[in-house]
Amino acid sequence: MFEARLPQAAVLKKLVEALKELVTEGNFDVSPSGISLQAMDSSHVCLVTLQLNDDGFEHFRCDRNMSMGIHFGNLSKILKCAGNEDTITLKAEDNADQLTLMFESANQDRISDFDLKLMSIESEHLGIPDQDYSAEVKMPSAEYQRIVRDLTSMGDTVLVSATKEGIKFSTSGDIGTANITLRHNTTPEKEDEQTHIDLKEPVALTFALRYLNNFAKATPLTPQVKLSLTKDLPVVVEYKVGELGQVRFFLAPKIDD
Amino acid sequence: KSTQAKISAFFGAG
Repeated sequence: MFEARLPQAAVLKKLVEALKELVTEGNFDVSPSGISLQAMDSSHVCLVTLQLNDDGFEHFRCDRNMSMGIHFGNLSKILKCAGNEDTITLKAEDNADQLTLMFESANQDRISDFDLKLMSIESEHLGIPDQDYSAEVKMPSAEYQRIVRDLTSMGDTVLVSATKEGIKFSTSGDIGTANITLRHNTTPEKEDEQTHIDLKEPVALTFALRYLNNFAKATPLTPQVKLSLTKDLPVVVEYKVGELGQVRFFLAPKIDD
Repeated sequence: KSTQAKISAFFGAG
């Protein structure tokens, strides 16, 4: 038996909206410690990982580990039927072929349940090593969204370089070139509006803007995003989901021939 | 000219 209850459906709605275009389907691995997901995009250029911790839920019960194959487009259709403020409960019997989603309105005068058919998805599980990054940059997620959107109008790839001057995003295309630099800035009173650059050594990497833009679909989840960069390694773009956990996007760099 | 790397080139089977 698996049962997980969240006080606000909005969180799950936003999570699925952030994932569904990048990864059409994937396995929700449930265990007593929470729900996790690892899925690659169809071209195997990026990897999405999701971790939702058991203690971040209002109620969490998982008697045995299960892998639930989910089509995110279909899950999104069901979640559109939930109000943002609804309480949401996910339920499945052991070895079930369906996941039940129950929505309750705040004053409990409306209760609905939807069953989502589960799929059998074979997925290769990748081991992601823990490591120290050359540069870790925390910035407002809306700023990240704006930068990658603005640069997409100029080019297809972006050179991200972190130095003691700041983090610079550069692109070029048929119409010209663009550079946007963000400096370490702890002036704003609100921590959410600050930019923190933690630099161990300068690093510069090139990435496809299309994917970085896609990651920005997670912006509504949280006001800050963290970028982690190391030479010749995938960039990590991380959005924390309150006390519940986080979603991380790993994007392989472009490598000079 | 640059080539897009695959993510599996960086992370092993786990």
